[in-house]
Amino acid sequence: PASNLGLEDIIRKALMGNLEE
Amino acid sequence: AITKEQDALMKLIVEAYNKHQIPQDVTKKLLQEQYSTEENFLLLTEIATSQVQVLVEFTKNIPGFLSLDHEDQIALLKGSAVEAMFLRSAQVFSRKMPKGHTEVLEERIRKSGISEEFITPLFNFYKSVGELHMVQEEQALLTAITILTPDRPYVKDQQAVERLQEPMVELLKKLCVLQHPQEPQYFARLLGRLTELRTLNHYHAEMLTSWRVN
Repeated sequence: PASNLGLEDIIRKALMGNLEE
Repeated sequence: AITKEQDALMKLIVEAYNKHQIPQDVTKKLLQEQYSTEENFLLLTEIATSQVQVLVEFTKNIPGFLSLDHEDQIALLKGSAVEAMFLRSAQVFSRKMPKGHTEVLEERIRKSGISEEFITPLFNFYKSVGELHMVQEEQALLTAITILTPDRPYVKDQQAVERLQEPMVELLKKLCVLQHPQEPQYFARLLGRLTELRTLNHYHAEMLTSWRVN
């Protein structure tokens, strides 16, 4: 369902965050 | 007694737990008066999103997590997000909240289009966690242990996750003995909450579907 996809996108984006720091 | 390494691990986890919180401006909205069902729905969705972001920031600080296989990191976070969210929100209900805040929060959840079938088990969970009066170290460690659950779907290298989770469980066990000497069953009761959390996972998936239908 869309919400799970949303969940994974939020997680991937937040995890990638450490590359920008 | 807790070893030097265990103490360092605990401090690190608790510090990360406290550092990464839902931003004030988001939680403040929860306490503002009179929202419609739709606004409650949007507000809860915004808070859930914020909680997932906070969860990831906290998890990055768990020693060894970032050295796991990248896709396993995603699988662990995805598999534990809902449980970690309810574990954390439970503390909001058990902490000494200023007069009336808990009632406002409860009212908001009850009036957001979520079916009663889900709200009852959710508040039962909040109550059972509240009765444990967990200290901060226990809350932080239990959250880390929930995230490092090896048998989440799609996790490939379960042993690597177990190697990270195991020292946390050992540390939590010692902490429970130290913090609750007169309650030998305390550690078992904490783990019991993790089982209860898993049932909430199931309810949550159903709740999302019914929410969308409404």
